[in-house]
Amino acid sequence: METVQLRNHPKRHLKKLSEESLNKQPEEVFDVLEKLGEGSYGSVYKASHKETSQIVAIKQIPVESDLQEIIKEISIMQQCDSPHVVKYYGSYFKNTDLWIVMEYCGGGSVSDIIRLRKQTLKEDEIATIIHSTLKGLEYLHFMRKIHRDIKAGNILLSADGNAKLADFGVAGQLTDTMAKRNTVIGTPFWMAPEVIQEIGYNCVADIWSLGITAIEMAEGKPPYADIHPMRAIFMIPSNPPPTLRREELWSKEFIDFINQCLVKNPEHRASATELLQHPLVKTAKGVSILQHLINEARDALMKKSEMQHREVEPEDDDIVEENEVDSSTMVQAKRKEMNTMQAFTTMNEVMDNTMVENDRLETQLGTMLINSEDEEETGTMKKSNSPAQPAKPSFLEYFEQHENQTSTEEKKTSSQAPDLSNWKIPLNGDYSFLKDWSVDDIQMKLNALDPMMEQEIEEIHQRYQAKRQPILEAIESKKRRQQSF
Amino acid sequence: LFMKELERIVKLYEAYRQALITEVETRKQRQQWYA
Repeated sequence: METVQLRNHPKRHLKKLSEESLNKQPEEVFDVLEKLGEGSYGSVYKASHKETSQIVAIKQIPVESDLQEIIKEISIMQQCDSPHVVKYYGSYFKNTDLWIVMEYCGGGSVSDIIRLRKQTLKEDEIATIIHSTLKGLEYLHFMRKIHRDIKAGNILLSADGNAKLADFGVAGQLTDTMAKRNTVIGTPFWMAPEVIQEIGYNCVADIWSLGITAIEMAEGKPPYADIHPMRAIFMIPSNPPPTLRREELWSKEFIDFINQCLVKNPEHRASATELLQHPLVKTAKGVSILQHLINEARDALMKKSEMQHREVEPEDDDIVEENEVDSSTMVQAKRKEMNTMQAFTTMNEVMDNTMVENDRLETQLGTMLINSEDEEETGTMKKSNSPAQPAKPSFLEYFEQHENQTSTEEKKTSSQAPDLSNWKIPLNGDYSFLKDWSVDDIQMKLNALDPMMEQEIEEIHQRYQAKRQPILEAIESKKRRQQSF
Repeated sequence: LFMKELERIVKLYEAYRQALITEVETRKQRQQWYA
């Protein structure tokens, strides 16, 4: 049972919501101020706790969403008490939504900062962010938890620049009976080879992701970001560890840090505690060096909001109302705000240390979840797809989003594209018929290859899902009876 | 099983992709040679 834990300081700090507060309607406890963005399964709002005036973030999730995911996220946050892990204050059911009240991080995510400033980070800035991220990981790993989705989009900065780990939607708990997990989960480009190979993994899988995140902060996107994620997940285990594109631009300490993280054999990979002793981290500057990044990102956001507001501000007030209710432009504008919790990271083409915004090249790099853990003997952390929303794992959403994004481009050439329903790739490995095709034909087939592959993957997924669904439903109903917040 | 099936498909597509790319390259080289 939760208790009131308000410090008796002149300026009181919210630690947890009291039983009394939790029994009230959330609007009585909070003033919802503004929408911060779209999260992995709902919207995130900035709100003020009336009693203490503390700013919090509230994630509003439709109850028909995958409740198991949400319960897991709450459970992980609830068990953590670290200045480097986003804090959980309590939850409410309001109509058809679940409201999760958590710590507000005024600096936004590291990926938002990169995107808003249109600039990648400098080495000393990266080192400072890595320093506090490692402290968060050290704590998490000490608690026998794996984040499983470390990336710049899930590292939030507080207003003073301290990094906090967020988005525990896919996090997992290690227990003594299950020291290594074998579920493919995370975001493809950041995923450790052993996670992809399903050979069992532990906490150091997060260290690999941290190494990839270091490259992401330096170059604006992770290695292989330009290629199809399904191809990437087969390249990551077979290729040598990725490196910075232009190592000559970086110090030997930074290069070495990345090398220490990106060791393919997890047994030889450094732990968070070991990496906190790395020269790059030991000599990292204080968080004050991040202040200008936060300020610049905030200014850029305000400018953007103002511009968007001007763009959508018509002369007639009635039209404003119409837009607010029905226009996707308004939603889009809000999505570009600093998300406290976000599911997708948008990356742009990068030239050296300067990011050039190029919408056409934007890549939505979403979290991938392949095997759901249907039942584990420990029962501590279970993963299942809710019967209410059964069909789609995040990586398929990635494909859909990716397709939507490029649909304008594709539509232009769709009249020439081959008919995917009638055209199958040869299974026997005999490609001699290609000699009869024109170069244009071949090029067309090449362009159509990824959508075809995605379609086939979707079909397979549907097939597997149909087999698993009855089992999942049974587990789900059993768990729902047991769960309470 | 799902991963195995995925791997099979990706490999199949990868081989086909390589064949298509090789064919285009060969045609280009041939064209250059004739030119």
